[in-house]
Amino acid sequence: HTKLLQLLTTKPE
Amino acid sequence: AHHSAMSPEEFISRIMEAEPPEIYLMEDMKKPFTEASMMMSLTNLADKELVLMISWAKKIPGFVELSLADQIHLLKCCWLEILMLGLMWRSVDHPGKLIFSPDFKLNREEGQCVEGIMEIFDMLLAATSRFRELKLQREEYVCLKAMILLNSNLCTSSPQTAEELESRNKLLRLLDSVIDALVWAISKLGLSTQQQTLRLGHLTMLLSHIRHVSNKGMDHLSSMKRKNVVLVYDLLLEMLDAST
Repeated sequence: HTKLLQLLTTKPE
Repeated sequence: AHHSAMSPEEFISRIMEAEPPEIYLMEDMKKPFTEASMMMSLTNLADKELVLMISWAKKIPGFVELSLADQIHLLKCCWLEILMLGLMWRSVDHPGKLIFSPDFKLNREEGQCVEGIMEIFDMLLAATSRFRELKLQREEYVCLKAMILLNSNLCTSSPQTAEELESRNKLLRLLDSVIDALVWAISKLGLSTQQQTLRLGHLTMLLSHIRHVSNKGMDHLSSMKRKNVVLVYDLLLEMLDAST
């Protein structure tokens, strides 16, 4: 998992 | 509401709300800079800003409805242009200075300590002066930033599958919304119809300069990395590797 992908797929709080 | 059902006014207020917070470098600056220390400060700041840029993009109405592949591709294509436009906006009222963050401001001459960066600083300052002459408004600025993101790979990829085609069509409709929003923002300035058209042209033409400076900056950063002047890591490394 790349960091970009991780940031894009985490739901906003 | 879906962005296609939003008024330009609503769309702009949504992208104004998406604006990332002010970011501080929070480092003890030892002046005078060395080539390594200045590059380290610049890359540290860029890495922090990139994390905020991803959250910003996700708040642009319609962006997360694009395919994940498109979202990734768009961000990888335009990240340095977005950083540079933000820098220009922060610097617009400070002629001759580049306001990287409230605690990291540089004069043109300070670029002398990093090989090859003064040329880039000069291009950044020149584009900033153009925005100053045009008296760029905040509403216009947020539209231009969204335009950079959504326009960044329109001419470098062509959709093959049905899914790609669907995402491409969504992207085009989203660009329509951003252009409508920019036209609306310009229409609020009390200009004649002809002056409005000219302003739209001048503002969008500046985007090609930003693309040019970004390409120069990308070459510069990858050469600094190659020569081990600066250690590029984390999200910045991922984005840089994607573009070179």
